[in-house]
Amino acid sequence: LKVRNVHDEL
Amino acid sequence: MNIFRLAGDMTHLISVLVLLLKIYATKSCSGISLKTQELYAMVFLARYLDLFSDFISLYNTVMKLVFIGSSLAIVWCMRYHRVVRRSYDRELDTFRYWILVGACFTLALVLHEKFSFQEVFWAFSIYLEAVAILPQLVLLQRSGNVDNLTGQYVFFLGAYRAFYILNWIYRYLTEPRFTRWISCVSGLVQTALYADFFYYYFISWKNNAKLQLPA
Repeated sequence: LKVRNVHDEL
Repeated sequence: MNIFRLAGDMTHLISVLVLLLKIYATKSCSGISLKTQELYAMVFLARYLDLFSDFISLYNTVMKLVFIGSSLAIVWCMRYHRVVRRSYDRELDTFRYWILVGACFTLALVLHEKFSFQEVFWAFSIYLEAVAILPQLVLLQRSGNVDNLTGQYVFFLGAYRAFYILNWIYRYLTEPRFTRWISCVSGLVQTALYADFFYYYFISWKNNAKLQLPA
């Protein structure tokens, strides 16, 4: 599963 | 999520609530820079483009909606609310912020994590937030005495990113591949811009005097 670089910070 | 980031988000939320309290309680926005509010609206709109595409947590989504909604509501209020708009310091709030917007967008086109629409706008929002407080700080210096709620608003707005710096240090130490240079460097610049405000805020708190920024 290619983990997309998701911004988890606000 | 760690305690530093939660403290940062809560401090940021408090700053928004203090500003809303000031505007609704006093029906006045004197001392508040509309340009900084507009820059923050741009920051949130550019940063939360993934609002509907990436679901991270209910907390994350709710906070994004709160920040976008409150920043737009404040801009609307300061521009169109027939009572509030009369107290806007139009002639003092003259910072030409389109230069900042242009410079940040150009920097984002050059320096980003990935060259995609969403990532360029994300980097743009990070750079823009670092300088978004400038019109407000200039307005505080020009308008001389600062009322308590405005001072507290700016204080909490500055403090939240300081908590985020602690969060980035913590994540760097605890997560193997954590590197967020864009956020970290921008966050340091952003917090540094508040340094003199924090100094004068501390002095006024220590002497229990009105907050005075030197012109």
